[in-house]
Amino acid sequence: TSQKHRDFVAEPMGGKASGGAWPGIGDALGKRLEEGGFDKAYVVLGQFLVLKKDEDLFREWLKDTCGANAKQSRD
Amino acid sequence: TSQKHRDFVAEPMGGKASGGAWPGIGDALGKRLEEGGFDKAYVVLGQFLVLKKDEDLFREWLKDTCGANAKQSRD
Amino acid sequence: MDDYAVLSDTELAAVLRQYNIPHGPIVGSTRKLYEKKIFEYET
Repeated sequence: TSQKHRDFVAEPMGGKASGGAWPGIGDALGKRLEEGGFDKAYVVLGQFLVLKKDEDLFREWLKDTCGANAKQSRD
Repeated sequence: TSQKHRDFVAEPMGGKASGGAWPGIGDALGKRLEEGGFDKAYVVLGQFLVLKKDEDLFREWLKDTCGANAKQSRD
Repeated sequence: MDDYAVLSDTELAAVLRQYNIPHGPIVGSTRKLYEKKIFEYET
C-alpha cells in the first residue's frame, strides 16, 4: 500500500478531511467530493455503510459523484 | 442508561441487527426500519454520518422513517 | 412536495444553502428528508 494509505489509516476516522488526503482520491476528485457535501472522511464512510458496504455500489457511486476511475475507486 | 443500551454498546457495531435490539427502538419501529432497508445497525450509523452527525436531522429522519417519537429517537 | 423531485441534487443543495437549512450531502437516503425541510420552510 502507498504511504498515503498508511498515513490515512494511521489516524482516527473522526476528524479526517477528505480531498487530497485520501488514497486514490487526488485533489481534483477530492474537490468534487467536497462540493458534493462530502467534506469529511466520516461522511464518505457513512455513504459506504448506507450502501451496505457493497463495494461495487460504492465504486459506482464514487464514479458518479466525482468521476473516480476504476483504479482510483479501488484504491 | 438501560440494560438494553449497555448490551447494545457492549458488542461491536459490525454485525448488529437493528430492530428490537436497539435502545429506544422497539420491535414495531425496528420492523419499519428494516422495511426501509435499515436492517443492520451499521446502516443506520451510516445514515447518521451522512447527516453529518446532526442529531436534529437524524431524529427527524428517524421520525419520518419509522415514526419514532421524541423520546424514542433521543434514546 | 413533488416539485422538488425535479431539482437535481446540486440545485436542491443550493436551495438548502439559500434557506440556511443545515444539511449534509444529498444522497438517496437523505434526499426525501431535505425535500421535506424545504417544503416546511416554504410553507
